[in-house]
Amino acid sequence: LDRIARNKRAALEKLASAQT
Amino acid sequence: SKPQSGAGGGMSSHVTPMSRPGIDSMGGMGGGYAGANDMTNNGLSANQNQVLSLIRSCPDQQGISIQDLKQRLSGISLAVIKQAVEFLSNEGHIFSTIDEDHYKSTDND
Repeated sequence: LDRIARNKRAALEKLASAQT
Repeated sequence: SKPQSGAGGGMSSHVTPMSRPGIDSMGGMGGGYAGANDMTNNGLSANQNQVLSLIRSCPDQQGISIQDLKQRLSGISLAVIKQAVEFLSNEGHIFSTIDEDHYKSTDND
């Protein structure tokens, strides 16, 4: 389930950069 | 003094979800367009919001599958759902978990 954590982190980064 | 009751005339420019071909307007600055349509609270379309809230409501660690989404959103075609999912994941609202068919939301944990 390493993939889940990795994808989640990537998504969170996207979200953060999209919201600024 | 125009008595316009919002009954929606025949040739007004209303937006029918079905009449949209696969072209989504991903062109611009990635989610910056505010208030293009109504019924949005965060720049998402109604379909996208439905998909997002369904994904949010799923407590599974592996998230919810596309098939599940389709079953619960029986009024929406699979293509539209996939499009919404793709958009949401591009925006970072959701991400795929065990495979490309399972998604979980970021902002519900």
